[in-house]
Amino acid sequence: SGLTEEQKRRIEENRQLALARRAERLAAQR
Amino acid sequence: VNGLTAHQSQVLNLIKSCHVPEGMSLQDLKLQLHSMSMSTIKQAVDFLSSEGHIYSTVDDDHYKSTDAE
Repeated sequence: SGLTEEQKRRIEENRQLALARRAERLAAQR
Repeated sequence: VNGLTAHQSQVLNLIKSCHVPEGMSLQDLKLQLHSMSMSTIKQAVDFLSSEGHIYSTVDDDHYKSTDAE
């Protein structure tokens, strides 16, 4: 892909944060 | 169905359908959702992001879905 290592690292970091947020929201709904 | 409004679902589905590494830009969303204003799209993006459905990638104009892959 045309992404730099720094960009790939940032994307993966944001993905993990979003997954954690998603799990938090789902847990709160129960 | 999933607790999202029609607008939010439309935005999420488009982001999910995009498979480039940097994700979908707000401009791409606007191009495909002609009937939706940019402020409505941004509101949907903010909500989806706060709920962890999507996340920003290379900058705050590009988004990917956590449901993808």
